[in-house]
Amino acid sequence: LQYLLNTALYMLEPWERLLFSTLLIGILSTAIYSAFVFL
Amino acid sequence: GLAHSDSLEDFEETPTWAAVITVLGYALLTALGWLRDFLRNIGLEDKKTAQEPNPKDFVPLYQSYECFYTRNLYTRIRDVFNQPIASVAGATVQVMERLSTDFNWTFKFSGKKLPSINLGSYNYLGFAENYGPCSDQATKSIEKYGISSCSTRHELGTQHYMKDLESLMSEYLNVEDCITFGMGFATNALNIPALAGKGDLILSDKLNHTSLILGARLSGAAVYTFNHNDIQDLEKRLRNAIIHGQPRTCRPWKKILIIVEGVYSMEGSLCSLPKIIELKKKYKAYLYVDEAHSIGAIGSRGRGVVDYWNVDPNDIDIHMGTFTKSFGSAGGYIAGKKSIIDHIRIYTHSGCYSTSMSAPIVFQIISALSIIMGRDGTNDGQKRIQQLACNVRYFRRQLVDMGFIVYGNDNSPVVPVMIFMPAKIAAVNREMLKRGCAVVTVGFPATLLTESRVRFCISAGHTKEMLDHALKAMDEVGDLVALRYSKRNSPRRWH
Amino acid sequence: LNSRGVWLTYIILVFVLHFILLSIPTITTPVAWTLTTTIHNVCSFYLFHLIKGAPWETSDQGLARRFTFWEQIDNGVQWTGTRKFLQIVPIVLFFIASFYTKYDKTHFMINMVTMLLAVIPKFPIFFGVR
Repeated sequence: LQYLLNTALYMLEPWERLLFSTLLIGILSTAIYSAFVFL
Repeated sequence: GLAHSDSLEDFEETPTWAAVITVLGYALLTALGWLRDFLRNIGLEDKKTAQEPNPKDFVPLYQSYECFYTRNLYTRIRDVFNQPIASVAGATVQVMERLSTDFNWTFKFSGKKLPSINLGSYNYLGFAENYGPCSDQATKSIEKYGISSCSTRHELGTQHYMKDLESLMSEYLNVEDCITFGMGFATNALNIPALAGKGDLILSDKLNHTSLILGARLSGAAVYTFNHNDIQDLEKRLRNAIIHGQPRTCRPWKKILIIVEGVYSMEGSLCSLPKIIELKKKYKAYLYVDEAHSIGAIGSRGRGVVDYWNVDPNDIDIHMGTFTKSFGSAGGYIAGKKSIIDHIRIYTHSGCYSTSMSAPIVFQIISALSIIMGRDGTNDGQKRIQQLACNVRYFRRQLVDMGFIVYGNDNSPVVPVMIFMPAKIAAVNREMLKRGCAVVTVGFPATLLTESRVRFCISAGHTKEMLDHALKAMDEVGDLVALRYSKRNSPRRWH
Repeated sequence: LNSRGVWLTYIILVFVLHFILLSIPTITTPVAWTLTTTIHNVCSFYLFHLIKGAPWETSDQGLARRFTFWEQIDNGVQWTGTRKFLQIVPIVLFFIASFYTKYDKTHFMINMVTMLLAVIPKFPIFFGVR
């Protein structure tokens, strides 16, 4: 609930929440991958 | 008393991280709003807003961009706004439950009524009831006078009960004369143009109500705003206005009118009236005090901020107020010197555009006023005023001690508790309603982007059990939604 | 834009944009900075200098409809804190991008052009110019 409230996803429809969370996880995982490759 | 009451006023700063997360939330909602508009424009999503099947060259009613916010932010949480009620808006209220299967584009009534403690609407002295002496008087007056005169005062004239109300009101306020109108908003919007005009200057508090802003704009006078309750800023603008005069021609202003409110209903703050009166005397300006939220609710005898600050009513040129919040009725009044009121009687826009006040409305006010003034032989009025003061201080103290950021003056019957994030506007409202409390949550554009809040309106009709129930609910919701932003260890500031 | 935390959020959003670009494995650091600068400047130009009016119903009887976002900031008063801040960000981004691209000519031209696109319309002389 805190994640939904602080990111304002609480106001969105389920498919929008899924879209945003997927994007977020995608960005974080590529960032971790890149950091890993880079380091 | 000045130092005393200023120290009672408090606006704890927004925590920076809360402000940042709030703005990021709005940025995310805007980005997704653009995505939704894009999907609607390419036809992937059907448009549920009202369509205008006008021919091509017709000017659209609304610029589609102006409805962006309504379409993509407001609609998502509008189940918590404008909720219909199925009872009198008294200390408790029956909220009609609405269900939506398409994310608040359309609603259906489930038929259920949710009994709730009414912390959302203004009913400061608890006169908003459908039983008791006030409603009896109102009912009787319908039998005698009917519902409405169906015309304006300038056309059909003034009913004698209007004169009774106006003389009672001027006695209550301890001023020479008073005139009343059928609508609070119109009392400002349609009378300021009768008081100021071209070549005049209006100095308006930045957080003044929309009706004051509209009235000032309609008047054609120059309007400068000063920071909310900032006496230094007001004095600086007064000095500049007098030194530089009117723009371009530099002619002196014909008159300068300072417009402030007694209690600011969104901030819960009181205006520093003695200092403002000092300034108006020093610079020979006129003073207009809108006591919409303070008349009946503030002051030891319920006469508003004039009573609270113990100033001379004749130091204020225009007393304005409404009958909506403390008298359980509707309408507004303007009071002051007889010469000014006579001028308004002739030149008010309301006298020729809006119908006279309805009889039951007037008799509700007259009986409520009589009770407050103790004319009914009881001290019920005084008891209500004391009860409201106790409820307010009790409720505020508990919220402060729970670690919430509570804005405004400790004696103000409007209690804003900060929630900041847009999603929490809906979450707090829904969770409180589940717990049997009907509250009003307010967000942008009625407040600053980063200052959404839940605004409790305390009433003399609330019993201690009701307040404790509401506080317990707020305590739970405060944990669930994480609203304890105050950095000060509680009890942090209570005297 | 004067509210507390808005400027910090603006900077955070720029860095989040850069972070997203940087996390794409095939994009090198110089390209990431040039893309960050370019995307920021184009969005800034569109948001502040093309869109007119307000995304909500204002109570000013349609007065704001004729003004761009940039012209509405602080009711048109020039050189306020917010305006200076929004004017400086593209310039700082330009310097950072130039530094990280080791002053490569191509990157320099791209960054320069987009920086001018974001900065020139913000001059007071262009107030109300269409």
